[in-house]
Amino acid sequence: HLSKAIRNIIDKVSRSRIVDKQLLNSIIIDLQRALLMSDVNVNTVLQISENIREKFEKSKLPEGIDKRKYILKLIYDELINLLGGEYSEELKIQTGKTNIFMFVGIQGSGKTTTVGKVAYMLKKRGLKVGIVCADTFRPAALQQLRQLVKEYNIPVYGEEGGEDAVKIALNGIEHFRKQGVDVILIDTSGRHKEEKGLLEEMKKLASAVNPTEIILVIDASIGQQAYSQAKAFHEATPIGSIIVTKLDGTAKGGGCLSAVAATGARIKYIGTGERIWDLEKFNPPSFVRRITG
Amino acid sequence: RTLSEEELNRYLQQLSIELISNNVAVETCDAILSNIRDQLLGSKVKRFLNVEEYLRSLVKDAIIGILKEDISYPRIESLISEKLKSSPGEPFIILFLGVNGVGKTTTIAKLANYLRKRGYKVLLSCSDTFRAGAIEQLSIHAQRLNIPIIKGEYGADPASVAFNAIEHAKARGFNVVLIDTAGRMHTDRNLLEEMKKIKRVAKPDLTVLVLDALTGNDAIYQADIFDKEVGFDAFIVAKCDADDKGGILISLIYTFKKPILFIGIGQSYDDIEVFTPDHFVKKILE
Ligand SMILES: Nc1nc2c(ncn2[C@@H]2O[C@H](COP(=O)(O)OP(=O)(O)OP(=O)(O)O)[C@@H](O)[C@H]2O)c(=O)[nH]1
Ligand SMILES: Nc1nc2c(ncn2[C@@H]2O[C@H](COP(=O)(O)OP(=O)(O)OP(=O)(O)O)[C@@H](O)[C@H]2O)c(=O)[nH]1
Ligand SMILES: [Mg+2]
Ligand SMILES: [Mg+2]
Repeated sequence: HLSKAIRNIIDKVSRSRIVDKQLLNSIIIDLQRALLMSDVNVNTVLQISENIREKFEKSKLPEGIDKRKYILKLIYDELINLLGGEYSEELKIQTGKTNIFMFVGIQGSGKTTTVGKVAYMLKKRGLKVGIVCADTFRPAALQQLRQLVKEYNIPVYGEEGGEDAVKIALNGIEHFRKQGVDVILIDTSGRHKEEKGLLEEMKKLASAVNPTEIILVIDASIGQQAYSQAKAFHEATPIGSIIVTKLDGTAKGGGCLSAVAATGARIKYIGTGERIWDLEKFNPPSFVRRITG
Repeated sequence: RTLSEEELNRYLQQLSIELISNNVAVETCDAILSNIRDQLLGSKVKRFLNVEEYLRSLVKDAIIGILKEDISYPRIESLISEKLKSSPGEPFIILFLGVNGVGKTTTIAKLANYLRKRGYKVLLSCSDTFRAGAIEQLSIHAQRLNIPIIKGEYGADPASVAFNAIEHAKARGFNVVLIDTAGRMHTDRNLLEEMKKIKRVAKPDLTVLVLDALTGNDAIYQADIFDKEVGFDAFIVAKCDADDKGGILISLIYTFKKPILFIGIGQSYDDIEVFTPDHFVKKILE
């Protein structure tokens, strides 16, 4: 639908010799509607509209500048800006130390599967990786992790029937430090912003583990709650990176702009399937193209 | 006085921001507000009417209309009883489908508990033979709830596990069979074909689409494709405790006119609630 909106915008602009206030308004309405259908946060959409309106009105466009291209560029720039820039950025792995990454996110977002994928990716690059299952709540969480990485010889530390996530995490870290691994990935239980007790547990876990970075895993199809949910996670435990999952579906991923806005973290990778290799580097321009059709 | 177009648009714009912020789908919001707009454009209103309050009450009425007009919310007990009466010896078969991670397995455990507490003899069919840990996950629920389960090997044909479960149910006098399936993207042709086959073999009395309450506009696309390709009868929306505004519930009923049977409101077995439009409307309009 955003591609239809962009086409509408292009048609409108190309049919008129000048882009007057009325045309600009109708273009902005088209754009707003399309961004909302892509699940971009309402306040963000209003902000983008204001920015585009302001820039366009202030701009002293020289004669002969293609107004269509200019409006499209303004839209593109706004969205790229929200993502923190055009460049791709990966997880920073420091050599010579034990890098600890803790994965958090809402129930069912894809944390456990993503832990497996990140472990596989880092192992292929020659790093020694260990996984710790600190999810003491979900039935068969440990078995799920073990099955995910079984054929790739990635060790998983967990305590069957364990109830203390902090204790298990610390035991797991010590276990892998002794083995001299480069990277430890910690899987945690799903939780959302209304579950204050679980947010508290996540805080305790983070302060005990003292991770190199906390990674927020978020489902691409999340709607208008994205901002407030991400903000709640960030206020409990500062988020360093974001991974967006399930982009092999039809979700446009507009909610993920909000996750970036709420945490100040950049999206590093995206999940594009259920297999262990279905993880790609995040590419801002192609993500913007997806949101804008 | 006459309600001017400019004034009307200004208030409707504000209301649309509110509805969309509460996760009502854009097209549903458009439909609600354009209806109101058509009713009111150029109409006469009391001289000192508080237009904003008046519009807000019209929106409430519209939502109530969407949730309650020409749609019935059957109690699952009556659906089951009807079947047990009309076809004795045949279990009531419920097939669950939905995209990855929405809450199917947990919802099935909750519903199994709900039905067992009401005296039904429930059998679980673990027809997710794909996802890591899926069989163990449902088996642990079965064990905790003391509910029998039929499972297969990883990689087995999900339809054949369902078939075995149904045969077992008939032979042993189970009233209800709940069929869990692997999460799947509505964009995956092969997995859609697999689901069609499961449905062909199992011949369910009720097919339930499970959705995540936090999903945005994509929920509409998911439901649309699943309905066109596989066909389903009702919704269960899980994780409503994460989004108390519940705008998605309005969008689903408006777009598909199918009932929401239950909502999931947490991760414990008791965290399942019969969806009643009256109760919901009271909550969403506080
Ligand atoms: N199609 C697709 N499925 C995915 C992707 N990432 C994860 N999944 C699936 O999403 C479902 C949920 O994934 P999990 O890894 O169990 O999610 P989780 O966040 O660990 O869930 P909890 O621990 O219960 O909070 C599973 O069926 C995964 O296979 C993805 O990128 N694409
Ligand atoms: N807070 C909350 N969490 C829920 C609810 N329903 C399910 N969950 C959680 O969501 C996560 C995913 O649930 P599952 O039942 O594994 O989802 P699924 O659809 O079977 O997932 P796949 O089989 O991988 O597609 C688990 O952590 C559940 O505990 C709910 O109503 N509220
Ligand atoms: Mg998990
Ligand atoms: Mg499941």
